[in-house]
Amino acid sequence: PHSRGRAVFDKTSGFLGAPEDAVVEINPLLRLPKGARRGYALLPPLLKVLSDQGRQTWESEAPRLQPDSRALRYMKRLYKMSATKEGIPKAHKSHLYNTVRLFTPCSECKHRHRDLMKGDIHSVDLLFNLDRVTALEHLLKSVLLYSFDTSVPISSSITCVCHLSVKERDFSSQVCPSGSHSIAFSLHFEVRKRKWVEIDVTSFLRPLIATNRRNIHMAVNFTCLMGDPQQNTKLENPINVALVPPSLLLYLNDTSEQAYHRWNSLRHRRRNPGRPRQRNSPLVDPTGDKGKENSQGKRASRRRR
Amino acid sequence: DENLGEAPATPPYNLSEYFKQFLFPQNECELHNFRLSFSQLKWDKWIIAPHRYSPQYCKGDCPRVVGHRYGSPVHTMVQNIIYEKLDSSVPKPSCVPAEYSPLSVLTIEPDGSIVYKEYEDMIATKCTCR
Repeated sequence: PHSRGRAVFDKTSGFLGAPEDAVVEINPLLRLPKGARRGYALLPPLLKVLSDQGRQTWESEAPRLQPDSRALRYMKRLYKMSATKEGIPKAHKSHLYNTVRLFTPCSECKHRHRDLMKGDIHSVDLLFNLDRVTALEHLLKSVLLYSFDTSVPISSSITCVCHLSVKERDFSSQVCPSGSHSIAFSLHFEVRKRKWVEIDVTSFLRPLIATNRRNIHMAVNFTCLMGDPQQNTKLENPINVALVPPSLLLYLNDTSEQAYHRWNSLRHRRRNPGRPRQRNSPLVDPTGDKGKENSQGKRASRRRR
Repeated sequence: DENLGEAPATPPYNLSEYFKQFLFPQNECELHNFRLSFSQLKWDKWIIAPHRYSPQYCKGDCPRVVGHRYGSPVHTMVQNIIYEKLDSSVPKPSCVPAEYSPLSVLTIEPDGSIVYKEYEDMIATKCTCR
């Protein structure tokens, strides 16, 4: 019920939401009333395991597409940075996302026009299918993730000019007319050990994702040269930046009940701070205590002066 | 204990020990470790991380006086009294989780995309009697 535009019961963002290819035959006694399903996406697959029929279909689960190995490596690294060994989200994280989705392009058409004077021009058509993003997952940030081929030496300084455009335009929305569907930018970076580059395309993709676009079709043109114009190093030696088509990373805030809401636990901790409440000050605002303390401190110092 | 010359027919009754069995039951309500591997459930093909999951569980007897120790509401004690004194068909309080911690999971979706998601209330961290 959380999938956009569809009322499919088992296609949810809940834990154990797959394998959805398995036939679901839940004992009528175990079925939840319709109104209760919305917040209980965890239950159907758990019920499948518990029911006798579920056990059989569980074992004959349909095979699923295997992800790209580079993408898998990146997400494993993200997992290690985000969670402890026991799998508990790390407490020091200040971000608001509780979901990160990585999509590899469905199809791409590569056009390469080699021009040694101007650098390596690499044009790629990318199609991303965002069916797995549910209506309750709100976009916070979107990133194109590139990896370099191994021929680029580490600590190389690279300057790229990029042009990003959406292939199809959506004129269906009367309320929000289509904004800019192409952007051009230049970026400069140093090649590090892991050779990943993340390009923030949030402002570019947000209007498309907000209008529930299932398929994002874009063209990306990259022209990259080694060197840094700000350091007055000569731009030369064209490099093949994107042998591997980029992946699309979406940082999302899942607002469904089963997702972990970090701000909820922070608010709970602030309400029970463990330190005594100051007598002469108003109640500490859980969302703005830092600002109030600063302003009170400033007033106190002004009085002293 | 005034007849010092005679040996007592029965050993002196230790009231402290007698009452302890009520206040501090032997198998008291507490958190127990339980760890499972997703391969046991044959979910390891689509759950990449973590490899193991420790949901934990609560088990044990609830004392008659719960209040402060387990953070139980007063109703728990009332239900205990009802069970003992009035109607034994009313269930006595049970040892259940009171607090949970979340779990981060990395999974492969059917379309081959990869998702990192943080789920709430996946690991029991504290028990209570309710």
